[in-house]
Amino acid sequence: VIALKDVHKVYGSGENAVRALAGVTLDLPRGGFTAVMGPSGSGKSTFLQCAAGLDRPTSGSVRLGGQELADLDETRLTELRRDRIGFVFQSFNLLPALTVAQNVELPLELAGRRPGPGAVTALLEHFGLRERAGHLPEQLSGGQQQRVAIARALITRPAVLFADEPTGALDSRTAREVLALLRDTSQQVGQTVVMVTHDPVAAAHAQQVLFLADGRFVGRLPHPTP
Amino acid sequence: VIALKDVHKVYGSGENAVRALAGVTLDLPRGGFTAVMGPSGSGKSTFLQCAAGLDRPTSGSVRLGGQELADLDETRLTELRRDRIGFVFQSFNLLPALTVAQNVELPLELAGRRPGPGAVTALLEHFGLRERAGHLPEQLSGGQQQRVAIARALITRPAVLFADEPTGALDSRTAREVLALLRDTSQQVGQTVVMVTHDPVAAAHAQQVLFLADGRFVGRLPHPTP
Ligand SMILES: Nc1ncnc2c1ncn2[C@@H]1O[C@H](COP(=O)(O)OP(=O)(O)OP(=O)(O)O)[C@@H](O)[C@H]1O
Ligand SMILES: Nc1ncnc2c1ncn2[C@@H]1O[C@H](COP(=O)(O)OP(=O)(O)OP(=O)(O)O)[C@@H](O)[C@H]1O
Ligand SMILES: [Mg+2]
Ligand SMILES: [Mg+2]
Repeated sequence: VIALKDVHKVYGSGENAVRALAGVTLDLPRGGFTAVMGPSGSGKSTFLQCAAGLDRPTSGSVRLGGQELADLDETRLTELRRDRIGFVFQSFNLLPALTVAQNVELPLELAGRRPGPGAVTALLEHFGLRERAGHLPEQLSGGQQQRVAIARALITRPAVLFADEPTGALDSRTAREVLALLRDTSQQVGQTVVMVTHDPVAAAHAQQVLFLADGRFVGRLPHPTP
Repeated sequence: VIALKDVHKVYGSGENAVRALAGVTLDLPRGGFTAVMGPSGSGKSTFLQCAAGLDRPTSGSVRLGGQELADLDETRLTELRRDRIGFVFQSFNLLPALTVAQNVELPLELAGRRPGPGAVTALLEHFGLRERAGHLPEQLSGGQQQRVAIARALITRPAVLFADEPTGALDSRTAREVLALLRDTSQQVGQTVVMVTHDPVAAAHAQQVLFLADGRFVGRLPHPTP
């Protein structure tokens, strides 16, 4: 359902050029839970952004559900992202002027869908944040904000969920609860999950681990030991 | 050098009140390297902010180097923070319009000090970021931004360094390099370091680990196993 072919991404130009992705070719089947690991600066966030259509590669092809993203104009790309993709950013990106509940509900609003009764509350309950529904992001701890960002990415039950360091700000117990939820949701609705992580505990929840170094994939570990 | 006495911090009021710190009493000697661990939402960031004079407790006393912080007006508190304290924030807080080098140099500028020749470059070199000195924060990966934030906190050789999750966005190898640097700098100049972390590898670099739960300290582990 995700197919990248010889994807390159270069930032800047001339002697200031940074080669963030240096030839990425990858096929990920529907319903899988894949972890991506690699050193700081190796291209993980860039890979996720290109795969999710949040950024355009410098060269190469990205297909999501068979659709070549380069064939979509900005409007249609925005619709595809809104309707079919969930994204957890490395720095959360919550809207500071919206409450926790409003932040979680926003993707549904943007997609013109009505939330099922109590859907937002149920998800917040799952993350231990129900009594904070009316608070603003700045009133929450780092780990609480991260959980709101994950809830927001899950509310639309997207076909593909991309998560950039979803447990980076969480203690080990909360991290395991969140990972179990990601894996269960994924199995129940056949959602494909691609998760970038530095955390071996997080990677152990995935079906396979791919290793990125200097902008290209250099290794694969099927069935990591839990 | 850091002394907290029955510190309470309550956010909001009435039925919306959140008791972030519920009676913290703590004495930390000069030159020590202390790690603070605890579940998400247990009060770690709040504790750090009160100890570093970035926030005022609701009640209780905070003394830094013998100085009762409640006796200082905002101007003198700002001077004390600027001249004697380094702080690494959980969300980095780099200035988006300044380059990496300008961000690192800023605390010296604000303190009216001249950087030693090549001091900024040497520190960036240490963090593997020398060739990015002229770039803006948004051009860096998450882990690279975190390293810039740590370099910025170290440039003034502060008497006390407070670090909130300094390795959260780093892969294990980069994390270990940064922790070794924190420990070495601390030993060489007798700097006191208080580090909040979820990462057992980070905590293992400290001389003692303190455990926070529900806004109070509940345990202590001297000499964690490396
Ligand atoms: N401005 C605020 N208004 C209301 N509540 C707040 C505010 N800032 C923090 N809190 C709450 O105080 C409690 C402690 O927050 P704190 O940020 O210190 O936790 P933490 O231990 O650093 O958590 P994490 O590991 O998730 O970063 C949390 O319940 C948090 O939601
Ligand atoms: N807008 C940009 N301009 C220039 N270089 C960039 C830009 N964005 C990212 N880079 C560079 O591209 C490389 C890959 O960045 P990326 O954010 O994908 O790394 P990462 O693997 O996610 O790292 P981390 O683990 O630290 O988050 C890095 O060297 C980074 O500095
Ligand atoms: Mg990243
Ligand atoms: Mg925190």
